[in-house]
Amino acid sequence: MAIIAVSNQKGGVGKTTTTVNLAGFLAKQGRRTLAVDLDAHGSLTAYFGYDVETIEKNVYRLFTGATQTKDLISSTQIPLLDILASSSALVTLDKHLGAQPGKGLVLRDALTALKQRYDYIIVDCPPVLGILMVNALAACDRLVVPVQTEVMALRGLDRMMHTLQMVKQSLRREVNTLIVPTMYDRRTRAGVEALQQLRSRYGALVWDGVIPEDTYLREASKNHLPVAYMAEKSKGALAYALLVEHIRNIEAIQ
Amino acid sequence: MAIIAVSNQKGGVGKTTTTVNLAGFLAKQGRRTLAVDLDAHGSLTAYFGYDVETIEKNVYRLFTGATQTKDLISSTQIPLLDILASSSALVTLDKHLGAQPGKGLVLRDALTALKQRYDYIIVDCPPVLGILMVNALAACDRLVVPVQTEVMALRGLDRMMHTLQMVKQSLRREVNTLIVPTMYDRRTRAGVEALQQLRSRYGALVWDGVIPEDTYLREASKNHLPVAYMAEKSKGALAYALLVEHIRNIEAIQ
Ligand SMILES: Nc1ncnc2c1ncn2[C@@H]1O[C@H](COP(=O)(O)OP(=O)(O)OP(=O)(O)O)[C@@H](O)[C@H]1O
Ligand SMILES: Nc1ncnc2c1ncn2[C@@H]1O[C@H](COP(=O)(O)OP(=O)(O)OP(=O)(O)O)[C@@H](O)[C@H]1O
Ligand SMILES: [Mg+2]
Ligand SMILES: [Mg+2]
Repeated sequence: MAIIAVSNQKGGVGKTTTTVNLAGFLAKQGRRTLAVDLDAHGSLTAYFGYDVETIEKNVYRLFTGATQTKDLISSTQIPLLDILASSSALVTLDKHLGAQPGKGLVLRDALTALKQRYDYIIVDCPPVLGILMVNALAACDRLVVPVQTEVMALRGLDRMMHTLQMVKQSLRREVNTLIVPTMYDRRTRAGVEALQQLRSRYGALVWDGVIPEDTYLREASKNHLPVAYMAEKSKGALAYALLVEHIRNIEAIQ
Repeated sequence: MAIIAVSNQKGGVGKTTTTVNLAGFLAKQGRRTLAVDLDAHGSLTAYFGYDVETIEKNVYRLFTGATQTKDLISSTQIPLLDILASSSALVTLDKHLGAQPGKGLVLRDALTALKQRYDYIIVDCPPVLGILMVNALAACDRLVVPVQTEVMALRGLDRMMHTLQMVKQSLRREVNTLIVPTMYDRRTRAGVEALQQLRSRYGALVWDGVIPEDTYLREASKNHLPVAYMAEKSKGALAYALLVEHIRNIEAIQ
């Protein structure tokens, strides 16, 4: 089993879109896949038609109770793809649990218990570096960082990578990181320049493909479907299929 | 003096862009203006060329020390526009202070002390509903909620407004809310439909203008300038000028 966390402190860069579409292709390729929503705002949970205000089976209960992880999982309309939904109650987590020791390993222990049930687990993170981010970094085998290909987002990436380094040191573990350029528009000079800067600054940490700007990715979210199940030949879908292939290759080696 | 908070739990919808450009036009129109950065990721602080890892004068110190607010303010290259910068230390605020009573009024008290110095204060919020959001709601006279004109973002708005209602009730105060449609592209059916849905669902809460998708707004951020000072005749600039006019009108009445 491989656990992939998808995170960036910058908002609106394609974290949820990347989580849904990695999970969608993995399931379509016959892999047993679980998508986990750590964002109190619940974009991933809403994507699959659930309501974060009311859903009883949710990830918050991992932190507060005696429920087994397997009893908190919901199905989706996609075969081989399940979801561990979010809850709006997650907003209070930092306040209530942040200062208690040992709360950083709750997710790791919960997902380890699912080792026999899933081939891949993809974790969607909120745009904030709090206790949930610590949990995601402690639990994952690999961190995928979507970065919008424009200058402001690159400035933010430097800050994010700096903070990540500190969190990794406090967890005393190294985490493989893959930076994924998103929303790329090769017709704009700003986009082309931003991608060049990203590659020259972060080198081999950056995936050698790009996720292009593609309205089919928005259409798919409107239809509550991963793009693999709605517009498989679109440029957005083809790019995510290549990213999945890359991740399956690098995960297979380890 | 009027205090405007700019917030939405959804990431990447134009909160920082709206803060910068409201503040930019107000300053250009001769109003003494302060922009406040409550986001630990520090997009607003970086926009004006400061570094959130190192800047000593920052908003975190309001919560931890005896420094007077006026001594934490920095200038920008724009006349009549100052900034109260962020700090990466803000990520720990919820953990350290979230459970202590009375920490929700720190910002309100700090900004009230500036009543004689500024005509407008614009507060940029992070994409999360924690102790900083409570502070922003307690301090502001009006809440501006930028909403991307696309379906996923509308779903998120319903959840956000629901949570806001709960926070307002716990603060026992009503806060005027203005929803601002952003990144609008009238050439796409999805954009036009989303705007229609937004207006039919939220009626008079929605500003009757729109902020269009405009690459000059990204260019301006690359040049560390509000769009009023870089591309004043662009459609993005004209839209923000209209929004400022609307806000000055509704604030003047009260
Ligand atoms: N490659 C793309 N092309 C076009 N639209 C995209 C692309 N990727 C994401 N989007 C759209 O951009 C918006 C933001 O994407 P998404 O919600 O996945 O970002 P996020 O990083 O998860 O945001 P948040 O910080 O709120 O969690 C959504 O409306 C999504 O449909
Ligand atoms: N109307 C617009 N037209 C074109 N680009 C825009 C527009 N508004 C914002 N942008 C761009 O979209 C990106 C996201 O905007 P911004 O950073 O202001 O959003 P935010 O809500 O503050 O994000 P976060 O949730 O990370 O705080 C930035 O690159 C910005 O330049
Ligand atoms: Mg998301
Ligand atoms: Mg912002």
